[in-house]
Amino acid sequence: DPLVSDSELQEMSTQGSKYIDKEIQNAVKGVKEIKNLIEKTNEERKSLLSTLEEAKKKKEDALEETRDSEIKLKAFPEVCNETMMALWEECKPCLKQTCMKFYARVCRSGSGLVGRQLEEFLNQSSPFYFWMNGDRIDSLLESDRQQSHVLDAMQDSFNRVSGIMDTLFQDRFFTHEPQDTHYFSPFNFPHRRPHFLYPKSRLVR
Amino acid sequence: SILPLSPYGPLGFHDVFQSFLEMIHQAQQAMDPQFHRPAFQPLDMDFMRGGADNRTVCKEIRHNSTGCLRMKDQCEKCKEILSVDCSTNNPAQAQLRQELNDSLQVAELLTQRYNDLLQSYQRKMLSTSSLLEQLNDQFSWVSQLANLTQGEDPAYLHVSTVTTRTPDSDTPSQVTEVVVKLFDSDPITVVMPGEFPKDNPKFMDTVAEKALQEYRRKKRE
Repeated sequence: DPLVSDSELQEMSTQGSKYIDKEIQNAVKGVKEIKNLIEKTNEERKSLLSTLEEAKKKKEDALEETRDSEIKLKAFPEVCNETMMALWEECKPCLKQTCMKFYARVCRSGSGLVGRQLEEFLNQSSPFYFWMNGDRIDSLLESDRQQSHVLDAMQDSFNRVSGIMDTLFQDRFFTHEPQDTHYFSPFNFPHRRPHFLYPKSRLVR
Repeated sequence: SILPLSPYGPLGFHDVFQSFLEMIHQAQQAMDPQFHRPAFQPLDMDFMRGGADNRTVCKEIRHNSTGCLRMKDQCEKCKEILSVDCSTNNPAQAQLRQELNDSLQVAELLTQRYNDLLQSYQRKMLSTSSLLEQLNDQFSWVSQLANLTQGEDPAYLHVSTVTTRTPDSDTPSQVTEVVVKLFDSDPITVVMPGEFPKDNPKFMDTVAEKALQEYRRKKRE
């Protein structure tokens, strides 16, 4: 035998539905709040992007200046050639030994290949590259390349997201407040579920 | 409009929210892969300054032997090269070298600053990504509502049975089991403690809350 009557079950359903109705309204309200947060974040992002562009310009100017100085310096005759070459010949084995010792201890794999590659690199390098801090310049150029790549990838991704979000937030749901508050509360239980919650087919029928 | 009473205009609740869900998913898909690519990691500028972690140094040595040049400070003869003074032979060259070193320092500093800004920018992007996630989390269950409301019953929650269990070896204290359906979901059984009488005004709020939690948990799965 049922412990509760049909009318009691109905009343319980009504009470529970009121709670669900409230939760749905909270979720819709929450969505609008998140939308505002996304917009605020986007404003901050735009401002940051403009700072980033300024910083990029300054960095690239400095890099260009460095490269100019490097080119000019390279054009000079190698006046200290003799001293430099002598030091370089003594520097190379020490550098190779230090580097290989580090590599074998820390990196472990592929020491043979790395050793040959390093020897070739040192033999091809000039002490003037070293003297002019060529390695630091190369690092900077490599950083520049990677930074550009990272920013491009982020921008590309964000542009796609931005297009989608613009379309989403231009929707009437976000741009128009319903005029009639009775119908605005689509979850206006308990009297009747609003028409638009019924599937179209049923309404058409 | 087939749905003239809808506050959302000619489109109904289902149409509006269904497209939301799809769009949020699309946005998440566009954003997320970027944060999982190794190339997306901001540069480790310590490496440039010679203080990189060992793994980065190993990678750099394998990739390009210039990584070994960072160890020049450990070789006296290499350090001497850097301090060779050619100014007696050519003062202009010395001047130019000084200019190069100065501009190099400035470029390194600006590159570092740029990297910091890039990291802030990345954090901002991550905030957007996390907001999209929240949007999805908060919203997906609502947007599935229309799909699950096929029945004629106007209630969002339908109580089908209420059973009270007297204490036994399995359940030492009395409990009330309420079987409910949310929209057109499968039945969900909510167990309420016996000391919470069903005529308590908060009883059904608690039942509905638990049922909704369970419903959302299943939807997330």
